[in-house]
Amino acid sequence: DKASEVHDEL
Amino acid sequence: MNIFRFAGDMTHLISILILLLKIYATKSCAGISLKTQELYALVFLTRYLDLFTDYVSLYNTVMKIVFIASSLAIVWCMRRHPLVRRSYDKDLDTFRHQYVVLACFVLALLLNEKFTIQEVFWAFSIYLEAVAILPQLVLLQRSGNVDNLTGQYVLFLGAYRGLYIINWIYRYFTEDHFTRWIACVSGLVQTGLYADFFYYYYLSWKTNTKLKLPA
Repeated sequence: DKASEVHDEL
Repeated sequence: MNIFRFAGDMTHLISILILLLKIYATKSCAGISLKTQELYALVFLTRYLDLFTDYVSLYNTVMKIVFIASSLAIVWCMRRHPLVRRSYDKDLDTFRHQYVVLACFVLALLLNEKFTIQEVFWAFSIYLEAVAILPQLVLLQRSGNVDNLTGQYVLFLGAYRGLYIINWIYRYFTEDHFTRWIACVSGLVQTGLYADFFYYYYLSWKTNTKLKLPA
């Protein structure tokens, strides 16, 4: 599930 | 992290350094929109709620702290510094930013990747960043003349957005399923807002004349 991934961009 | 993303972060950082340099060296914030700076501070504070919960890399953590600290420092200087605050063009900085904040928040409640506090605020910060430059562009347009450092500040901010788009295109082709569509659509809108400015910056560079935005 991509939505639960952390945001890796600033 | 690919080279475009890194170059984007660096141009973002350079734009902030240019702004800090302008304020520090000239003790003036003439031509700078306090509203845009307050929106950016709000953008960073709401986006980096994950600062203490999700660790990505030392690079990310340091950059997050730098962005939060520098944006708060700029707002503090423009509001509180005895010399700098005198040069603030309050009468030219008329954009109604409160409605924009409200609209972005409603949009974030409706359109988010997950209905959690962190994700709603993340989406809010993405939408808000897309339009946060508007008070600055309105101020530049109303004041007519744009000094060199202010022009370069906006130019580097625009370059940062452009490089992020190339970064997304690169990631789309090199990573299996990259689907940050909220960030991508907002990013396209945001970069579009700079198109006009870029055009006039190019004209002034080509003709070697002072940058002026038409009223």
